[in-house]
Amino acid sequence: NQAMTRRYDAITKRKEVCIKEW
Amino acid sequence: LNYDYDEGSETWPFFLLTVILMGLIPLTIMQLYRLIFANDSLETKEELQEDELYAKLGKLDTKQEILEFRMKYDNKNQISKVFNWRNLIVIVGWAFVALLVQRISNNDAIKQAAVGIFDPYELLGISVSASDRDIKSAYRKLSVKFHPDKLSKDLSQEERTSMEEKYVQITKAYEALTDEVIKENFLKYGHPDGPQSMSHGIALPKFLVEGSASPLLILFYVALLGIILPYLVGKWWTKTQSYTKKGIHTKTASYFVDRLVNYKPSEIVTVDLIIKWLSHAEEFKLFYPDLTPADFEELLHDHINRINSNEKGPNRNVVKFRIVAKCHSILLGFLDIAAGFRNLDVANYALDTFKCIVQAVPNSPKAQILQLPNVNKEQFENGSVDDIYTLGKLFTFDDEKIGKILGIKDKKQLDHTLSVASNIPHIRLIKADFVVPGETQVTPLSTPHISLKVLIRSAKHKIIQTEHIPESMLAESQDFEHMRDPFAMVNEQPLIPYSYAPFFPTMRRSAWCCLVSLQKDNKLIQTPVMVNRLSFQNLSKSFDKRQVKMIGKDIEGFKPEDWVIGTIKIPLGQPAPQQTGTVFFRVVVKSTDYFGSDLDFTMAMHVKE
Amino acid sequence: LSYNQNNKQIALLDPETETETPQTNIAQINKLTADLIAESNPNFTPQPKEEASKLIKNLFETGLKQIKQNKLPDALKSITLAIQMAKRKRTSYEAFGIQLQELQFMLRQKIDLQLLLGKFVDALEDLEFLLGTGMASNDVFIRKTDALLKLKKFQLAKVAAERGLSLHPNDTKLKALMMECNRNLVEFNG
Repeated sequence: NQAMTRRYDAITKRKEVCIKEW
Repeated sequence: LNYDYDEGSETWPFFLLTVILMGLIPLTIMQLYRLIFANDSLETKEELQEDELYAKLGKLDTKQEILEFRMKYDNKNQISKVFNWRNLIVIVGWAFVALLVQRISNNDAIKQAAVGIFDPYELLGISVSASDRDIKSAYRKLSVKFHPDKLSKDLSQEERTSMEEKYVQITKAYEALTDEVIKENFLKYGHPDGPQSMSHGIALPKFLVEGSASPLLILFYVALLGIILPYLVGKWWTKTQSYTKKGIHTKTASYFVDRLVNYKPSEIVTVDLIIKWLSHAEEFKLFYPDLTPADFEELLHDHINRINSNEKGPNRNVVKFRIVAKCHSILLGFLDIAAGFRNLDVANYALDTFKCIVQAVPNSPKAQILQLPNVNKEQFENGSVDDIYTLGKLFTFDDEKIGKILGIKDKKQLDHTLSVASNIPHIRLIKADFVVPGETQVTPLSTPHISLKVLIRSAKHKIIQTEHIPESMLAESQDFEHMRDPFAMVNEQPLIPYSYAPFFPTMRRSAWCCLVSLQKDNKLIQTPVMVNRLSFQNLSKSFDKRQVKMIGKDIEGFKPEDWVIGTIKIPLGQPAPQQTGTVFFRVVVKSTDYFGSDLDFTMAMHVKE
Repeated sequence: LSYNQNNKQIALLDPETETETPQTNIAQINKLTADLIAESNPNFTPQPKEEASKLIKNLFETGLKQIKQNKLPDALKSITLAIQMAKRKRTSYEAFGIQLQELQFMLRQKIDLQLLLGKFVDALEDLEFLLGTGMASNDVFIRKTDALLKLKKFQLAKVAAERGLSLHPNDTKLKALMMECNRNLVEFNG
């Protein structure tokens, strides 16, 4: 459950990286 | 019990000669082999032509600094092939051998001992390969001459005695070759009369062992066995142990493994992340122990962004060139490790990082265009035309328009840029199959390999569809040789020429890297396969898409036989599955040097009984 | 490690030298401890708590209602709130399978709204999350391909469509999307 939460919370950071790359 | 020393210098020259030759002959052979065969100067005419073309294209854009760096490091290898320590040792060794041989042949004591050797063939005056008949007839002739009864009366006593001795020798020689018992004696002891007097001695002159030089000799042995030998073996052992099979330092490899073991799937892989990991390579630390990974990271970013590092410190550009040049082997090692973890994303980004480093272009969607020379970045990125990301799209416009898009005003510069752009190899997939040699289909547990038929073309060329290529050009020979080694035909293709990479510190050849993953779990199934041989002949064809017209489905003026079809074969690390059905694989063929030169497609393996 | 008697939390003595893994482990233990301490029922089970479920369901249904009323941005807010409520109220010892399914269900609705509202990067990341939890159904690939096409990432869209078709070879929508990817790529590459 906590791993799932961590993975979900990582979405914000992933978005930032994605936008920067593209 | 009592040993004689070699006072007459009869034996120690032979001992020394043997010891020297034992090492000298293999070393000489090795060095000759290196000098003659380890060159890649065995290039074909086509390969040389292509190399020249790319070298010419690149030289125009290569900065003086880099040219100097190349002179220093690329040529170092050439010169050191001839002028190095090993060759010197070989030459000195042979000179010493000549000296020894001369000393031996001038030594009377040795000559005398040689004279005492019993040689029946010489005594009878026949060749070593003489038959029994020849031996008998030679004996008969000579015995007639030297028989005591047949000797002439007016010979002196001395002459008589010597003749008689000679007769005895001749008889002995004949018997040594014919009589069984005596022959055995001769073969065993070298003399028909049985064992002769033998002396045992030490093949060293007395002064070395018992004289004043003897403590020196002991010291020499102690140094050799106790110090030099362990030191050399230890040094060699640590050197072997410090580098992995792929040629990267074990510490670097374990750092990469650590990064990948702790890699969280939530973290997005980027080129920046890979550069961060690269900067911890042990090889860099060994080059420059005073610099930190942060320094190396900065230098790598400087390189990619084409920043002059000398502004940050003296000679920093040379440091940058050295570590950038080293990135090649480190990245390949990293790629291998990523494949071990079956991580497709990381492998893909490792190859993207490779491109960024080779071309000194950051990983942006516009990299295909920015890898060209003379491009005015601001003008291009703020241009009003529809966004152009690919070379293919760029070549839909006429030359003048391209000049405006890229912000190149000078005609000569534009021509050069267009020349570079049209010589960047693009790879088009014509046919992709799973092939089992000798079979028409893939059966369960068979060993298929992937066979790709590709067309290396310029971005300027009109697209050629699979339908335009006749099947005969794609078929492979079905003879026995091909069945035995289906991969041999790949090696008949020419080497890929030097890259256009004016910002890379050394001259390099590009390659394509083939990654194969299972669509089911999106993971790599094997280590990457490198493609180093493909013909670039098609790039020089004039088949400009802006001029060529279509006639229905056919292309006007297109002659397929004028074009070269390349073959890429990817062996699969595992056999076909046991059950029949369809398995989907994703194949990624990525260039290490150029943006826009990749293939990424899915293949279905139909496993049938 | 240091142990705090009052709130029963542990901490690293020297956080600087430790890598991420021990820090993550400690955070997990601390959260579990906090949840257990807050638990009032001595006979607790992995069954999801009724109270929390009600709250989450309410927010979610509000969102659905707003969709029917065509108030899409509000619906997105409601559903996002529902997801946040789930994260806050659900304890780590409640059944994982149920929590995962709940999240997946709500996310799918969220993704559809995001796609309708043009928030393609958000939708893409949520889709990647779903894929990461093992949800490889055809609609996930259909939506991923769609999002990438809208973002003009034609090569990535093609990769998604190809993977979708490998797992669902007969899906007509994916086939149509594949053709669209190829059409766009032809144009993109001149």
